[in-house]
Amino acid sequence: LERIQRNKAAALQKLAARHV
Amino acid sequence: NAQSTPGGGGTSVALSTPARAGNTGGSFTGGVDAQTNGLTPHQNQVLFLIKSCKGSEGMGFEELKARLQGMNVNTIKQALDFLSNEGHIYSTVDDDHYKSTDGD
Repeated sequence: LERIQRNKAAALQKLAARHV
Repeated sequence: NAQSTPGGGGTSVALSTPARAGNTGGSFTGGVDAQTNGLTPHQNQVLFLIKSCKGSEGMGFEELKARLQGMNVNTIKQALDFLSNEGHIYSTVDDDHYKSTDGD
């Protein structure tokens, strides 16, 4: 579960970085 | 690679939520919303399916494959790869399960 949260956080960061 | 300059505010891409949420069976017949976000139709199809899955584990690769009959397995994998690189999806319990970032 911790892994899921981490992956999600990483993905959200990527997404944010793409859409500045 | 590109450093993002902060402070621009969030002009995020408006992800169109198709109004066909109840329609689970159908195959995408091209159309306008297959071209949103600059994704290929295949990538969009994969993303759409993953979005439509509300389970905590997301959608498994086997299920994706089953729902995307006719789509090459490698194509699906490439789409998954691309989408996770872009941050649209992330893997959950294992590398075969994916969930969408803008689901919740």
